[in-house]
Amino acid sequence: DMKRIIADKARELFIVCDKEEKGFVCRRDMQRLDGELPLSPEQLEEVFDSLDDDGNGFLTLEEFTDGFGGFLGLNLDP
Amino acid sequence: MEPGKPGATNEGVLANFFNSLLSKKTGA
Repeated sequence: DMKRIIADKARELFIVCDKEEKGFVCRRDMQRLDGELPLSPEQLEEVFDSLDDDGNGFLTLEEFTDGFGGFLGLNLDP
Repeated sequence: MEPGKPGATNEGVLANFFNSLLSKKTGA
C-alpha cells in the first residue's frame, strides 16, 4: 500500500522536525533545523508557511504528510 | 532539483527541504 508507505516515511521525517515528539511542529522547531539542513532560516520559514495549510502556526503530521505527498507528486486525499 | 539553487520557487524550496530530510534520515 503506497499510501501507507508514504505516511510511514512522512512520520519518520516529521520526527526529525518534532524532536520532542509533541505531535506538531512549530516555527521554533523549524528554525532549529537551520544548520542541520542546507536551507536558510528564510527558506525554512517559507517551507513552514507552505505546509501549515490552515496557517495556525502548528504543523501537524497530517499537514506534513500532505506536503510530502505533494512533493512526491501524489494526491493523498481520500 | 538543484539544492540551494538561487531563485528557487516555493515548490523548489519544499523539494529541497524534503530531499534534505530524506538524505539526513538515510545518512546519504
